[in-house]
Amino acid sequence: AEPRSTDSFDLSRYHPINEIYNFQDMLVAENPNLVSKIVIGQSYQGRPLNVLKFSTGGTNRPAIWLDTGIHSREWVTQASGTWFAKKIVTDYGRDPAMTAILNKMDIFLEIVTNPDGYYYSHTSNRMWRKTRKPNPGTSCVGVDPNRNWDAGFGGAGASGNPCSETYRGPKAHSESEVKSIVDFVKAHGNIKAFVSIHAYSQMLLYPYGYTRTPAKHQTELHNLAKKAITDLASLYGTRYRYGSIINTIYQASGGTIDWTYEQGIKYSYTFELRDTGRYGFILPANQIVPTATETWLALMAIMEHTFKNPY
Amino acid sequence: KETFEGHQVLRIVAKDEIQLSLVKNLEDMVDFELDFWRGVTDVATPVDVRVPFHSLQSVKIHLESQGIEYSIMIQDLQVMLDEEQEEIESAARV
Repeated sequence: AEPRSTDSFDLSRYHPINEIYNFQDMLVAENPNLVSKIVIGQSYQGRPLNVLKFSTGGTNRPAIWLDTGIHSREWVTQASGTWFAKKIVTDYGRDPAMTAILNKMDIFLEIVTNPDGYYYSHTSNRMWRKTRKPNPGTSCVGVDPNRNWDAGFGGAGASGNPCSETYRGPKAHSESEVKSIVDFVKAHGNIKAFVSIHAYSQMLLYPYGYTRTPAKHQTELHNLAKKAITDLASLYGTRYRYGSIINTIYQASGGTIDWTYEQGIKYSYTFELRDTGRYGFILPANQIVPTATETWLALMAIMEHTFKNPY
Repeated sequence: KETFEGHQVLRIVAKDEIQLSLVKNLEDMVDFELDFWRGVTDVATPVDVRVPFHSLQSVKIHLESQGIEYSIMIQDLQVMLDEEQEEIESAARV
């Protein structure tokens, strides 16, 4: 039996893709003056790339972009994205900070950024990470959608082997799941913050990943990251590391937020959510809500900073 | 449906940069069919890697022969996946 409303949708468990799509449609139907659904493109296998738009009016307002699930097996991210969507509609008109943000800015949220991979991780291979487009000349399928962006593309920190989990793809933006976001961001032209959410290892990262050259706004990005992870830790004490991608984890070329930063979106961040305990990608469902709740505190720090520091 | 009976996830802790590069070399040993859940970053950060059953013994011997410390983070991945699937199905029934 499908839940009749988003209030009865169980945010504390993992859901297959059709249930997340139903949730999105219910949220739109329940909040016609705040939430709309934009289909920015299609996945390789023809699934819609749904983006929820939270807006109180205006035209092409400055905006904040959040995405989850670009790596399909990182299930806590799609589940957290669903929780974020409900949180935004619950808080608007109640929470002063969220109300102030939405009175002047729009929020875009793509929950299932890699739908083919997510469906496959539910039905065929729980460990699946990449897209599901076949690669010519090999039985190995898929491209790592976080190595396919035109930022240092082809450099060290990605693989040219289609069988690798970090295969960059035949050329930048070859994956429709990536190209659709590229086109949307370019067409919108007024996005001021871009947060791409992954799991796991509890980190908050900013550009660059493909080069050791510090980002022009490194100091501000670093200080904001520190504030964000401090707010996050205030709830359950979950400890995050933070810094530039290349200095904090490893060199990674063709990454999402290197591209968004080079598009002029100053507040570009990548999250790596829980876990560092013993579950890895198989994070128990009872950690979904705590993870989403603590992450929201960090996201609010980034969104409030963006709102208060227009550029 | 791909299953993962006997697959283990090892948490590898390199003592120094030399050991870290030895662990990094594992990435090129394609026959082991390793799946790095958490890649090689720095000495302070453990590396988590899923090892298929058929490679387990070889990988453990490889690590032990070089004095590289590891622990078993997940004893049998399929057991955890079965629990996760059961939880999804029971919650859906409710």
